Amino acid sequence: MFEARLNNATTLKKILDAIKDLLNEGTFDCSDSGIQLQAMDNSHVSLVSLTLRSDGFDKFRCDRNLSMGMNLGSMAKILKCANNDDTVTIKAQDNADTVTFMFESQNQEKVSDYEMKLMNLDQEHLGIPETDYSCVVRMPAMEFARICRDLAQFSESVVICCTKEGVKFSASGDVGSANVKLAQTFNVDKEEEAIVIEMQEPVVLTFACRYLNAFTKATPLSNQVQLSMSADVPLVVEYRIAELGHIRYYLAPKIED
Amino acid sequence: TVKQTKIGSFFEKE
Repeated sequence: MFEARLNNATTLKKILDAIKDLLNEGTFDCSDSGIQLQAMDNSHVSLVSLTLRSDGFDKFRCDRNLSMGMNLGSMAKILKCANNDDTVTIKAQDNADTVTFMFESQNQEKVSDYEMKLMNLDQEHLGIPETDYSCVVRMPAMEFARICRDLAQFSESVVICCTKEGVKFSASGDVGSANVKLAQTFNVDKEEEAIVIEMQEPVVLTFACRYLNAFTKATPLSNQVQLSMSADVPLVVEYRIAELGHIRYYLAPKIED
Repeated sequence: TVKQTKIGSFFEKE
């Protein structure tokens, strides 16, 4: 039997909001170490990797490894039925073809359960090599979301240029050209407002805005976002999920033909 | 011109 409980539905609701527009469906691979989901979007230009550790749940039981193919749009609809402060429990029998979501109100007066059919998804799993990235930028997640949204008005592509001075986001098209330069911060009082750049060597990479803007749907999950870049390999956009895990988005670059 | 690459050309199927 599989059973995972969170005392607060907020995080799970935000996780679904962070992936449901990019992915139509995904397989939740459950083991005693937690829940993993890895899936590419339909165009195979981006990949989502979600990791939720079992010790981040308020109760976690996984007798046998279990893969649950979920329609993420349906799962998001079910989670819309939960209040943020409801306790949420995900339950499935070992060789089940359905999964149950149970929501309990804080005052225990209201208990709801929603049963959803599971899907047979034969999604292939991709190996993501450990990479020592040339540039790693940590910055406020809201700032990154704002830049992606603003620059998408100028072009379908954003050029990210990272040097020891700072990181520059550029876009140019019919409207005109835009450059947003962020310098590394040194004396911020709040860690989450810092802009930290670890640079082995400078990089210049081009990415499609529409995917970056899909990734920033994860902004409510974390104050900070981490961008990892190396020449001619996918960008990694990572949001940590406090005390539970992280969501990593990989975006294939646009390269000179 | 810039060409959009695919994830599959960077990560191998396991």
